[in-house]
Amino acid sequence: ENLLRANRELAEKNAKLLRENGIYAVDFMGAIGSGKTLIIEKILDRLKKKGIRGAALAGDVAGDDDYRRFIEHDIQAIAVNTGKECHLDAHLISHSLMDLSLNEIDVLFIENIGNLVCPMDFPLGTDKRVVVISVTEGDDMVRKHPMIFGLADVIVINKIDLADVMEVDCERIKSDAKSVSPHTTICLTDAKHEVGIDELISALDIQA
Amino acid sequence: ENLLRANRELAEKNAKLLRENGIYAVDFMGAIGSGKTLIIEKILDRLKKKGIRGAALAGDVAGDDDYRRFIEHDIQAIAVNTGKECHLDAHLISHSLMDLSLNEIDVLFIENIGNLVCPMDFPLGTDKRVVVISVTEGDDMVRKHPMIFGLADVIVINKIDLADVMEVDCERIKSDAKSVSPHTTICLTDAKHEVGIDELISALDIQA
Ligand SMILES: Nc1nc2c(ncn2[C@@H]2O[C@H](COP(=O)(O)OP(=O)(O)OP(=O)(O)O)[C@@H](O)[C@H]2O)c(=O)[nH]1
Ligand SMILES: Nc1nc2c(ncn2[C@@H]2O[C@H](COP(=O)(O)OP(=O)(O)OP(=O)(O)O)[C@@H](O)[C@H]2O)c(=O)[nH]1
Ligand SMILES: [Mg+2]
Ligand SMILES: [Mg+2]
Repeated sequence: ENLLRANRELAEKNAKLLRENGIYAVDFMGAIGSGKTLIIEKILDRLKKKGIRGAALAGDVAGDDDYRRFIEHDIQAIAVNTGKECHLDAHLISHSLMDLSLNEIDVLFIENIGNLVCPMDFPLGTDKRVVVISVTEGDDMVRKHPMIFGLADVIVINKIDLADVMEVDCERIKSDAKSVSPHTTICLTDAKHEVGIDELISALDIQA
Repeated sequence: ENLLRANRELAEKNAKLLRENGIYAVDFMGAIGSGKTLIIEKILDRLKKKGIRGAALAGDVAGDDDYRRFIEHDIQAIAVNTGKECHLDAHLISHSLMDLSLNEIDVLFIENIGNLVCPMDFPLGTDKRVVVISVTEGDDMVRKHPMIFGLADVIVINKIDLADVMEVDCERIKSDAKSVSPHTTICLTDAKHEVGIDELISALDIQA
């Protein structure tokens, strides 16, 4: 409908602006508390070591918790509050982009609102869309939300260090993901202990 | 706006129908994978032992995973799929109520879509609204979503058995909840090992 098409057009404008500034952008969607922020933090550190300049837009309904974590990494970051919207949209992103020094950024990470439904229909203009779930949500996240996983470029199954205590089978989640999204790369990670982060960086095609 | 008011009016109708049938109803909202289904399952078992007849509406975007879990407890249950809606609404509930034998139900549990934003504005006509979060989402869920916690009758902090391995402080989450919702009862639970379930049942005022 009109709202969605207007968003897609604005997403195209965002994509163009990012490209013109040589910025590679990734939209991190995923379940609430699945580890999106920690994963981005770990990637930022790895990129910094290679001289790649990261930046982050922290999407949250309220507060600046994630923004304050990103700032710790000495990067440009902006807190994007949506109030009651359960997803970021291209409009919010286009405004945020105006507050960044785009020529000083190589890779932009956008952390979407924790939600496996709403962000689906609102592309932001990024090169990649990632969906993050964690084993602590149980093993049925993919079966319950097939659509968002179907459009992901990369699916991340995080907190694998807790799979045993949760009695959750990562291979089961992985095969569910493969069946709804046969061409998507699936990464298993433990962001806390920095397992699988390098593999995720290469799955994202970040020139690193 | 009009949509919200229409929902509230329909919620009133649902409440009236439930009251006329002597049914006590609880709306279980909360984060994705926080343990809503397992908590309801444990409560159903406890109620059955006391001769209290429970029933459940399993709200999910897709699939009938939770419905099939509820059915195992030999109760009336209905799978309510929303498609792309990120919250149940009074309209969906009014339809589901027509498919239940209301005179054979004492307590109705409605499991809402896993989401800490959208269900807030859509009361369903229940006696109580509960919000469930788990320690595995981190310790900032309340700070990031103050509004939904503000309207909860009971707040459940689940998976406390994993607090140590997550290095999450339950007392911190509890005090955050107390400050945004001073009059709300806060229950700490471990649904997996059936800790805190009786306290939750009494906090919900279920005549048990
Ligand atoms: N054990 C373990 N804990 C993790 C892992 N990744 C993240 N965590 C923890 O999980 C909690 C949530 O992590 P966040 O990075 O805030 O997750 P998020 O998806 O950004 O959360 P929201 O933005 O609030 O939706 C924190 O307590 C993290 O320390 C992991 O791989 N293993
Ligand atoms: N260790 C532990 N695991 C739990 C606890 N409660 C639930 N789980 C597990 O957490 C996972 C999710 O539980 P569910 O009951 O499906 O959670 P839910 O909130 O209904 O999930 P959705 O309906 O998909 O949003 C399952 O693997 C459960 O076994 C708990 O208190 N402790
Ligand atoms: Mg975050
Ligand atoms: Mg459930």
